[in-house]
Amino acid sequence: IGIFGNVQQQTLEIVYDVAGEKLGFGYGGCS
Amino acid sequence: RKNMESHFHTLQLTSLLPSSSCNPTTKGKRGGASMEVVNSHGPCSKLNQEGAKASSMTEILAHDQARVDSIQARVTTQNYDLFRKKDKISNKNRAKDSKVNLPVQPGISIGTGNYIVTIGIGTPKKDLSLIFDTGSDLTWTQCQPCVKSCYAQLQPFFDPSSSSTYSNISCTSTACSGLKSATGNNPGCSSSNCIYGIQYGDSSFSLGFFAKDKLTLTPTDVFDGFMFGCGQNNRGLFGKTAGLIGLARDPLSIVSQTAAKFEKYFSYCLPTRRGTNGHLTFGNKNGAKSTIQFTPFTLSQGTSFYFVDVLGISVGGKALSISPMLFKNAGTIIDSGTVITRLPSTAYNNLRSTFQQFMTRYPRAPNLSLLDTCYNLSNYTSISIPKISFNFNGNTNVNLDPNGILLTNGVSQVCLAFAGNGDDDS
Repeated sequence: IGIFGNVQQQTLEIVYDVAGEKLGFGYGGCS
Repeated sequence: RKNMESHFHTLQLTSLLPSSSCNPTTKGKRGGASMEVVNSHGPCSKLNQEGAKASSMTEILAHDQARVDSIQARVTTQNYDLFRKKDKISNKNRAKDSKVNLPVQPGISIGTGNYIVTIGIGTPKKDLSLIFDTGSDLTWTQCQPCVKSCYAQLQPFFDPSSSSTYSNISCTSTACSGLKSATGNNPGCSSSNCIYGIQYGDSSFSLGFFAKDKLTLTPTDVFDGFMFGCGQNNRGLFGKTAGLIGLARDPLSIVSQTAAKFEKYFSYCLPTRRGTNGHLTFGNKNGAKSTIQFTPFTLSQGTSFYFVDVLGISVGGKALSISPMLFKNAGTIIDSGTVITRLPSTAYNNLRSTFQQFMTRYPRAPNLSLLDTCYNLSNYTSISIPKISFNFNGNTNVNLDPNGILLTNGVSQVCLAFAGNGDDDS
């Protein structure tokens, strides 16, 4: 399997809507 | 010029280098059940101070490969079991499965490129800094009296006898039975107390009482009866943390145990080794930002990992010529504990060659462990690198931050932060 690792996740806002079965990406999550 | 701005990052090299000072600007300002996340190797990590020997980048990448190997083995093993049970395996796959080397150790490796979050357990609450892991389920911490063994941690060990709300969980409880799926191991029983054991792919392990106590995320987000591991025998690559917080999908994960309030919704931002202001936030109190793009999870694959569908990758505005089926055949998970993104071999080779074409002006440097596209940027203060974006199912395009494209081991060894798997689909 491929793995999207934590270096690539840096500074992104990563949203886990587990009940809604979806993953979100946004920018500037650490600002 | 417009093309350059659209498809390239032009940046100061210093923006990729670790910082030696911690200067958070938004600490405490974020709403909801939000906690600070720090990079264990970054300037804001207390675990990275007080004379602690820092891991080298080579060590971090070696441990990262151990984690990836164990994730691959865990997924392969589960698929292998599913195939055997359902007997629907094709002859082609049957031949492949016969070559699978099952891991000596179950579970996944901890790795050392970790992020840390602090939670409170007990009454009165004790703050515990735990490894932040979306790839495992059970939350555990080292507990006194450390009957067998504990590794050195920065904070005092959690002492159950000092908490008025602590209790051990009975062997006969449903929760105790649930440890099998959360840890991969059958629970034990000692004097009617449920015993958990979790072993990771690098031989790290934790074993102790399965217990419950009050969990405090923030002063207004407090959960009675939170179930966690109270470790009496712990060894491995946990650094100086107090244990691990499991953010995967099993009913015993913190995500499931707080579902009544947070509805299995959480978000985070992982800071760079230079930056600060990382967070882990439970719930959707403020509503999702309209700028968030969503891609569906593929949650039916028998593990607690979070699977997503990658459809394509662009480098410098150029869509790589890769069939979406390549990604679909292999599958992709998102994992907070793996450092470097792993791609199917063919996809990585394509990404690497395209990236190199855009970087010919810069002198090359030796490989850094599993990273094979490195540059010596000693003579540069400003660089221009191609943007890399991922296209996920749901028309979701994600442009990576420059820190997600290059990993630095000093200015003389700046490397493309991707690696390939050994095979496209096994």
